[in-house]
Amino acid sequence: MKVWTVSNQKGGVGKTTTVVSVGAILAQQGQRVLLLDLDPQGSMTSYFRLDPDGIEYSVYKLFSARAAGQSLAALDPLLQPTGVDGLSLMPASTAMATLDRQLGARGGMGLVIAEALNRLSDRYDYVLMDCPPMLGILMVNALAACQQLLIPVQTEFLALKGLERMLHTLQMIGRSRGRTLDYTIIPTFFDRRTRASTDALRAMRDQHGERLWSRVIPVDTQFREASRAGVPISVYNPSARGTEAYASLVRWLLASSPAL
Amino acid sequence: MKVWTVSNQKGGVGKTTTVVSVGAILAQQGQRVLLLDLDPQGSMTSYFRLDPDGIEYSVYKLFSARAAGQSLAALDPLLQPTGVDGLSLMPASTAMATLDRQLGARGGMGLVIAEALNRLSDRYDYVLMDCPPMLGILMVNALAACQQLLIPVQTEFLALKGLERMLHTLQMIGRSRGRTLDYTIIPTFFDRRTRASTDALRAMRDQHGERLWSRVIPVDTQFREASRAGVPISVYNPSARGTEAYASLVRWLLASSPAL
Ligand SMILES: Nc1ncnc2c1ncn2[C@@H]1O[C@H](COP(=O)(O)OP(=O)(O)OP(=O)(O)O)[C@@H](O)[C@H]1O
Ligand SMILES: Nc1ncnc2c1ncn2[C@@H]1O[C@H](COP(=O)(O)OP(=O)(O)OP(=O)(O)O)[C@@H](O)[C@H]1O
Ligand SMILES: [Mg+2]
Ligand SMILES: [Mg+2]
Repeated sequence: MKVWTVSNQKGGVGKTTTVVSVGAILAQQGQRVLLLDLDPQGSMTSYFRLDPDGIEYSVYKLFSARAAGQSLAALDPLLQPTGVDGLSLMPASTAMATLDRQLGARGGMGLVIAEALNRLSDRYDYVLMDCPPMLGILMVNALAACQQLLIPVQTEFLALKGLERMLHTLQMIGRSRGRTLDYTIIPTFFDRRTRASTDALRAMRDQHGERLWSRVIPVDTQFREASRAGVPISVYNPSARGTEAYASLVRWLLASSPAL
Repeated sequence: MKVWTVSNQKGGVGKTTTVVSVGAILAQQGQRVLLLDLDPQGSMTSYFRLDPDGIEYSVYKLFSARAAGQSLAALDPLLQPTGVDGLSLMPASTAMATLDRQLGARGGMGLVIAEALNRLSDRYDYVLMDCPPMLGILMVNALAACQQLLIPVQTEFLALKGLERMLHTLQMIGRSRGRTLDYTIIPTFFDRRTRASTDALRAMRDQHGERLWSRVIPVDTQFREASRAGVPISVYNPSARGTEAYASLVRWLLASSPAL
């Protein structure tokens, strides 16, 4: 089972879009895929028309059980269908917004997700985790549980600063865990008509070349249309530019992680 | 002195862009404008080419002084030029990321910004505050200090859910302060080619009509070009569609807040 986390402290950079798109393409290729929504705002959960405000069985259950010194008898109630064959979702609950306040000071809550995924390792081929745009116990869990990290970064001037900050954060977390995390930068919202995009991409290549995916996710209005329809873009429009780009990312990920 | 806060818990919805654009247009019209960057990620600070990592005199100083039971002798060192005449910036510092942890449990830290602005009330005509995409002591301060709240919301399906959540948060904060806050919803990233945008706008009108600005901020690649150049869009390209739209918002704001 391969476990990938998609994370960036910056908001609105394409994290949820990346998890939904990559996950759906893998599922359409016949893989068994599980998506985890670790964002208390539950964008991915809402994407698939579940309600993070009203949800009983969510990622939150894993933490509340652990905090009470228990382990959930079965994880099945937490695994929801998405309408796409082979694509399951462990949804978020808005209750997760209280986790840092509840558990931040406690130790021993950093591997809750890792241990849950361990129990599911014979049921799925790929697990993808969507993170909120902030540090905290959920991001720490996501980083501890994954083998590979994807960092979507917008191709624009200000996003480069945010990337530096994200990498600095990763170093700190890595040092405290005694391991460095393997990561790949995914340039998003690329608009070849703007110098802002092309300049930012060039800067990314200069400063982060060895960790940068060789292609980009272009701006594509089909993403918004797909989210309005509640289906991944690869289902909504298999020949959309955005679908093509994420399909190319999936090929690259499959090719570059044989050892995992 | 009019004080406006721009806030939304959701990331990447156009908060910083709204503060920079509205502030610049007012300054270009001859008003004395102060922008406050309350986001520990300091996007607005970086926009104007200051470094939130390296900054000594920032919004953070107001809180550290108050926490030490002191008041800053003078606020002048906190007021930075932006390159636009009549437009000043009180920058953010990444140190602000620690404020909730440091001060969250303490009382009496909710009016730090309000009291600082009180001291500046004869020096500026308009103050605009840019907020981070999260609840916390900085957002509470921003809401306590403002007379008017602008909530930028993307015209797309998932953003409507985030808006409900934001309004619920406002109600809770309003109740605890014993006053309700006046707010206006600003539809952003409008793309008339997509049904997602037009449907979302219609839903906003149906559900929030009386609080909704009557126009929209359209998608415009000139925003990214302006941010690459480090100047507001109204300076970069006075005839850009995005400039026109924010100019129209400024007219509406000036017309609808005579009593403030
Ligand atoms: N390549 C793209 N072209 C056009 N729109 C896009 C693209 N990628 C994502 N979007 C849209 O941009 C918005 C933000 O994307 P998304 O929700 O994936 O970002 P995020 O990083 O998960 O945000 P958050 O930090 O709030 O969780 C969504 O409306 C999405 O549909
Ligand atoms: N109308 C628009 N058309 C095209 N691009 C836009 C528009 N408004 C904002 N942008 C761009 O979208 C990105 C996000 O905008 P912005 O930084 O203002 O959002 P934000 O809500 O402040 O984000 P955060 O939650 O991270 O603080 C920026 O790159 C900005 O230049
Ligand atoms: Mg997201
Ligand atoms: Mg911002």
